Amino acid sequence: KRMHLVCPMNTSPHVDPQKSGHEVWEEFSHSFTPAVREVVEFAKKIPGFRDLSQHDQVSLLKAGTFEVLVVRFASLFDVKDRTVTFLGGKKYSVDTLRAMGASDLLNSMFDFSEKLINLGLSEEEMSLFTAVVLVSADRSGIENVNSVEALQETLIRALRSLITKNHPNESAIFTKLLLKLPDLRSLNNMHSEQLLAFKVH
Amino acid sequence: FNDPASNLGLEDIIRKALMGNLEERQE
Repeated sequence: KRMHLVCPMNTSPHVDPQKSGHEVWEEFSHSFTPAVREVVEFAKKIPGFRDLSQHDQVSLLKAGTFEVLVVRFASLFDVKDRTVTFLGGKKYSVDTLRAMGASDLLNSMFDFSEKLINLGLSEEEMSLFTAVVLVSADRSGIENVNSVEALQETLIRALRSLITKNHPNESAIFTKLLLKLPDLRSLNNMHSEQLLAFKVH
Repeated sequence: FNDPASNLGLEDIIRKALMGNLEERQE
């Protein structure tokens, strides 16, 4: 059976059947590495992030990179046309990706992207929200929970203040944004299950 | 298998990307 990689972090979902599993994995890794590096560069710019221990910086990034990428690449999911743009620039319809083996994760990603984009956040708001997504004290393996929690609270306060200032008549936006955090966790868990299944195969 | 980030090689990429910054701090 022909294998496809339906994650848009690939250049294309099509896999060269001549390539070994290792080569396919290497190519996939090569595709998403620049995006992961950008997440690390973003994290470094969050005031206070570099003051956390090295262990906690790595733990937060390991646990949260997928969620940050989902937020950053929400625009790859065109809800109106029901298409996904891969990193190679080509668009694929949901039906095509479904036929290639895409799971319910794809529909969940569409739902999330639609709701997030509909909030109409500015670049600054989206950036601060992304920082809140990354700095979560309840990630596994955090050594100094108090430090991460303190930074998380500072970022949440800053986000609330920015949203209140920019949208004085839309107080629900901040609540809606906080409710996106469990949605992202759920997507992260679904994605981890997919990765597990992929590795087992 | 319980750590998808490590399986993806993500931890290695993250550590390398953080490294320059962390070395600066140690100096």
